[in-house]
Amino acid sequence: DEFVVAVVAPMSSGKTTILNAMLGKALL
Amino acid sequence: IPMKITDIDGLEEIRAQAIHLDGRVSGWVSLSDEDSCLSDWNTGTYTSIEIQGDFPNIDNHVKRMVFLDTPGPNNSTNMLHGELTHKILSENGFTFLMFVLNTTQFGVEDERRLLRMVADKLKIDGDHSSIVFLVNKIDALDLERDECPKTHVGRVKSYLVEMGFKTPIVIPVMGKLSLELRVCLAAHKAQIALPFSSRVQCRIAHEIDYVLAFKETYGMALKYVPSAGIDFSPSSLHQNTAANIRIGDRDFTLEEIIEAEIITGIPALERCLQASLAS
Repeated sequence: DEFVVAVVAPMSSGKTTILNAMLGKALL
Repeated sequence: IPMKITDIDGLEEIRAQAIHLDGRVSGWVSLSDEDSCLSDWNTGTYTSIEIQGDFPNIDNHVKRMVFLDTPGPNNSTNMLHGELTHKILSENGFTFLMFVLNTTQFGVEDERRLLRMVADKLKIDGDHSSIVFLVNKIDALDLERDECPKTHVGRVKSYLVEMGFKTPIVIPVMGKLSLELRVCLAAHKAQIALPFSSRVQCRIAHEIDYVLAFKETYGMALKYVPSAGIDFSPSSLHQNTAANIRIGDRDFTLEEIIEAEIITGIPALERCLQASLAS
């Protein structure tokens, strides 16, 4: 069973950095 | 291109695969700090990327958390991005929505257009409880010139209510600092050198000093986040919080780094997501 979180943001909002922070690594 | 990122508890590597326009799948490739194929895939002839890794602070014992990362729509660069986001929203392929706002570009037209798209979608669904708004780069405010995080969050909430969102949950975050602190903590744990140049380390040290100097002010803005439960007593999390971490030319205790990390708001976001997943 999946809990799907859609991540929506305008450009330059830093959303990828937030996902990287949650992963703990700058890989995305 | 859209990325589907699946949290798999205990997975030691982070791996990715690309789905080609004709349906071919690249096969799993392990991502490393030195070499990432993601940028090549993002500019090539692929329709989507799948990633699997362990989000260490999110527990999947009830359901598996999956992030659907949509490309940032921006009218001036690529209209297709907006269409893709619209498609993902209209296909109902999600249970929760995380909207990232930028403190430094609050209220700009691209953001407003995207908020309108989401508000219209939620108007149809009638469900406003499964969305969280992140106010990223909250550390860009100049607190020494009386710019206040709590006031800014209040302003964002009023703006969102005007846009049609009922009682929006707003979390002020500092994504970049959180990532850097977590990389420092991981390096400390692994007893390896910090993967930052001395110049970057000095900048990080300066930012830690700044957020710690204003921790009560930042804490006020985080106080009303549901299930965040912010407290500044991280000693229960680590056995030896008195241990020192050297960043740039400064020595910080582990406790100070963890305090700063809590202030970044990312732990509050993780608790909020975890609570939504569990409910």
